Amino acid sequence: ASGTLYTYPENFRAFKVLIAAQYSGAQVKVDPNFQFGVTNKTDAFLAKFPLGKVPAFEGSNGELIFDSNAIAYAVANEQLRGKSTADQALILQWISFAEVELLPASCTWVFPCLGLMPFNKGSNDRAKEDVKKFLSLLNSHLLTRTYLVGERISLADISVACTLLQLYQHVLEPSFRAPYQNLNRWFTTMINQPQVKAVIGNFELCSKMLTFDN
Amino acid sequence: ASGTLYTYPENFRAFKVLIAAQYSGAQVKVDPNFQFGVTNKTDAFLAKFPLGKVPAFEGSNGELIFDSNAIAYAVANEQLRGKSTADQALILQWISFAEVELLPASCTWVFPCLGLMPFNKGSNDRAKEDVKKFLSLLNSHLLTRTYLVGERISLADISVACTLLQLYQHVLEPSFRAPYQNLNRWFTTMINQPQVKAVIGNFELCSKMLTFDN
Amino acid sequence: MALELASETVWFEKWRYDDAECKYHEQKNQ
Repeated sequence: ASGTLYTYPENFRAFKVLIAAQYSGAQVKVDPNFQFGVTNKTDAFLAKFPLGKVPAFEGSNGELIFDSNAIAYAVANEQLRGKSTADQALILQWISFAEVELLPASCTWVFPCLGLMPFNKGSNDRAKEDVKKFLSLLNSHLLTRTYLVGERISLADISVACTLLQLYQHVLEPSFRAPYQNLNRWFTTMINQPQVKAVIGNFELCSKMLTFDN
Repeated sequence: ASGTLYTYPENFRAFKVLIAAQYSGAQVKVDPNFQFGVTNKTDAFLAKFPLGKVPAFEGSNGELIFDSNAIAYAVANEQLRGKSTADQALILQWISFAEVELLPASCTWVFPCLGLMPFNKGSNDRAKEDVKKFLSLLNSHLLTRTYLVGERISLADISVACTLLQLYQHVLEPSFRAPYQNLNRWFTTMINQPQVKAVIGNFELCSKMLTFDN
Repeated sequence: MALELASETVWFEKWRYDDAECKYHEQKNQ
C-alpha cells in the first residue's frame, strides 16, 4: 500500500509506519503542508479522520486508516507481518504490549521530566518500577533470541523499539540500563539498521538520566 | 490453536478469546482451578507469564501468549482475522481503537460509579465527552455497514463489542444512547449472535445511568 | 469482581498525556 501520511515531525508513532515502509518499499510520503493543530482541525481532514489524530494515512486507492499500528501493518510486507498465524499472533502480542504496557509507564516517567506534565512522586516511582519490570521481561525474552518473534525483524521489533525511543533517549542512563544487556544489544541492533537510521537518523543513547527540575 | 485460558470470570478481555473460539471451533478451556490473586502469583505461573496478568493462554503445543487481542487472534479463523491485507489492517485499527481510545474513557467513567476508584469530576466529564466522540465515530461508520470491516463479523466487531459491554451495561441509558441508532443496532446484533450469547449469556442494556454515589 | 476489575491495566490518565503531547507539538509546529 502506498499513500500519504499526515503527522507532525519526530512522532514515534509515525516512525513505525515509515520504518515499515523502508523495509517493504511501500511509497509513503509525509505531507509537507500538514500543520499540526491547524490541518487536523479543518473540516476536510475531520471528514476523513473524525478523531483529528495523527498519524493518519490516506492510501493511493482511497483507504483511510487512523491508527499507527494499523497503518504500519498496511504498508508492511509479509516478513514484517509474520508468515505463520502463530507468528502473527505473537507479533500482535508485542504490538499490544508496547501500546498497553510500555507506553503508559514510559510517558508517566518521561513527560514530567520534559516539563510536559506536572510531576507526581508516587506516579513517577510506580512508572519507574513498571518500566524495570517491562525491560526485564524483554531482556529475558531476548536472551535466546535475535528478534522478538521468529528469526527476522517484524512489526513487533519496530513497534517496541519505537516505543522505547524516549526512554533510551532521556532516562535509561548506562547504570540504569546495565541489567538489561540482551535488550540493549537488541535495541542497538535496531537503531543501527539502515532502514531505521533512514527514518530516525543517528540516535544518541542517554548518558545522564533526565530528572524533574522545578 | 487450542489450549487453556487463565482468567477470572466475567473478564471482558477473556470474552474476546472465548467468542473468537466459538466462531472458529478452537478448543479453548478455561482452567477451573485458576484463582485470581493466587494462581497468577505462583512461581509456576510467573515462569510462563512474568507479568502475572490475565487473560493468559497456554496452547496445546506449548505456545504462551499474554495479551488478550493476540490470544483472540491465535484462536480465531481466517474470516475473523480478515481475508485481505487491507481488511486485516482495518481490523487491527478497530482492535487498537478499542484498547487505546475506548477502554480508557469507558473505565474512567464507569469505574468510579462501581466504587472501584475515587471519583474526579474533571476526569469524569472528560471521559463522558470522549465516549460521546467515540460512539459518534462508530455510529457514522456503521451507517452504511453491517459490520466494522468487510461483509462479515471479524475480530474488530468482537473486540469493540466486548469493550463496549460495560458502557451499555452501566451508563448508556436509553436517552444517552438515542443519538447512536446505527451503533445500537450493530451492538444488539452482536449480543444476539449465538456465539456471543454462548459466552456472555443474556445481556441487559442499561435502563438507568449509574452515577457516582458517595 | 471488584478486586479483579480494579487490577485491570487501564491508562486512566491517558487523556492528560494526549493533551500534553498535543499542546507541545502544536506549539512546536506554530
